[in-house]
Amino acid sequence: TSFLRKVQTTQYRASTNGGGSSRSEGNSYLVPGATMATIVMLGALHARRLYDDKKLEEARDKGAELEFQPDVKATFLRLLPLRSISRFWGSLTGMELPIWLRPHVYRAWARAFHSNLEEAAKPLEEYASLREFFVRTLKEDCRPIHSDPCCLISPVDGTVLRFGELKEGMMIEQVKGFSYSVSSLLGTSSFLTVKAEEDVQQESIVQEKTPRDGNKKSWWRIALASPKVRDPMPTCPMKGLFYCVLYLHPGDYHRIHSPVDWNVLARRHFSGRLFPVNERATRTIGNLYVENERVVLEGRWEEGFMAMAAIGATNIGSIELFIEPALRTNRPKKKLLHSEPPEERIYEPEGVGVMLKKGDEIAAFNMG
Amino acid sequence: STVVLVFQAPIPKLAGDKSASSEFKFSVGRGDRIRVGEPLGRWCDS
Repeated sequence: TSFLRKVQTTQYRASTNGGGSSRSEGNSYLVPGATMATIVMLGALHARRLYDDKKLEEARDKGAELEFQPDVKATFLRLLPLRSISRFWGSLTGMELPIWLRPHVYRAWARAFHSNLEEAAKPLEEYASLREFFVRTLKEDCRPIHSDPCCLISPVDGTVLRFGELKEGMMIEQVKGFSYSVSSLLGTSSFLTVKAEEDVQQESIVQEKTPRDGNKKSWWRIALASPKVRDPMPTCPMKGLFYCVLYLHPGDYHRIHSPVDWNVLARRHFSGRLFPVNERATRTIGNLYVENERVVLEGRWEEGFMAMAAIGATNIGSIELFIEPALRTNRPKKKLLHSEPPEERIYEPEGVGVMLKKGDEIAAFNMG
Repeated sequence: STVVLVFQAPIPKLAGDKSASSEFKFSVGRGDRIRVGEPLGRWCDS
């Protein structure tokens, strides 16, 4: 309004002065004009996004399954230093806030992301920073563990994106039209891969080099290969193998618990990118979970193999592991390549590892 | 953030019965909200 008023005033002055100062007045339009254009452009983009989201929502309500559609914005994301941005965000949100300001900031966060503040274990004033508030613990009994001994519980608060049984090919569907292999998610040195390869060797009774030897060479091939050739063992299904993908919204409780009683035998840290992992990103960015920074825990439970991959996202790339507090993720990289081999640790004593009970806290997603 | 679970779960005792589905059943649906401690799935106790 002030801009329009200014335009009217200037036009009036120009007309009364006979147009002599039109050039200098013309320059004064540039800044507000550019601001106006930017606001209009951002408004248009936001309106278009809302329109797209509405269309998608309508399609989903009609039962249509959303398909993978790579777009330019996703390509643009690859150029951004998302790891550095996330670290900066972590430092910013790690700054101690004045006590009087804390409840206001945390309530605003809770309003924006639908967090339940009543479940927080401590009064809001006691969380020194937003980062600390983000990984807050909950009051006792807020998350009762289901009493059925024959059930596998959810390790996190979140939304179920995908689940099912792993069939031949061992592929997990990211979204309709795009899948990734389990071995590229967990690592080629996964016990799952090794066991499957051993099964193949036993069946064919052919003497080959050991799987571990092969794995040392193949990590980079898997990281750089196109999705079609990522699966190194497409012909070896393991029966009774299931998967479940759970997405945590920014306002959710961000600690990870043990889904069953199990022994964690190994940990693998994949230093990767930090793309967003929201619903839109799953539709537009290929290999999202395979490329992002993640920590994989592997072990055994009473029914066999168990693995859990905690996958970071933009601004939430700092994964804290309570069974290994020294582990640090999203650290500055010296190499430019994103496809480094994972850093692996076998927990002692070998074959036993770290024993966890159902419901035990294992890890947390931190800002940074 | 995202968590992916990969796990083995009980399978039918009948060897060679390829038509039988696994005994483990998920108790959630796609898009469901779930919280820590709530069952993701269960199997029959042998």
